[in-house]
Amino acid sequence: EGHYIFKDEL
Amino acid sequence: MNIFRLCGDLSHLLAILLLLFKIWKTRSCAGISGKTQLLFTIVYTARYLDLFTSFVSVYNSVMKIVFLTASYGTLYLMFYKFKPTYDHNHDSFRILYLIVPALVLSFIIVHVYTVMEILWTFSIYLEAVAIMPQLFMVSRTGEAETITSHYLFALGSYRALYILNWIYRYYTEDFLDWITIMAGIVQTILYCDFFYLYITKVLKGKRLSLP
Repeated sequence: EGHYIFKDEL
Repeated sequence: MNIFRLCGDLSHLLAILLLLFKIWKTRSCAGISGKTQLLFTIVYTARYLDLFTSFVSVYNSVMKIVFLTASYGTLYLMFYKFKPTYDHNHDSFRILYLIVPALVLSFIIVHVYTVMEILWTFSIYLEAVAIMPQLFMVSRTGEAETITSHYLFALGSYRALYILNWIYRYYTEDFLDWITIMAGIVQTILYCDFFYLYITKVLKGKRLSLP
């Protein structure tokens, strides 16, 4: 699920 | 959260509020591209559907709600309340030329084939080019009001600050998301000409006008 990491961004 | 990310978000927020302020204060949306505003509304809607599916933080959710509300509010002001002031003759960029390639690309280069993931990816690609109708409008009219220039500068700075944030995150979290990074770089490059004009003209107190 590594690529979900940036989805805390807006 | 790091300082680049925070400054990026605040810059983005400032841009959106500046635009609303400008329209409300002057009772006019002259010089503003309704097409760019429509594209940004599509971007936020496609990306922030995850408000219903995942919770990150209060900060994250509040900002998403503010961006969504402000973008729909801007559309309301432009296409309803102050519609007579909307300069649609100069807002002639064909947005399907942006929407269709962004949609196609989001089916080709995407991490996972789910509806949410494709919508998120589409929003990243579309955001990268969403400013083009606005820049096209400025180039057609050959000028921009000072407050519109501030709006564009804040909006362009936001993604440039995000690039610094991604570099920082690479060193601290050892992770890169090439989709956001490549799109973010394209987005920032589109503003370069404008940044140059902003620094050489607007910051020296002159009006932004093209030679």
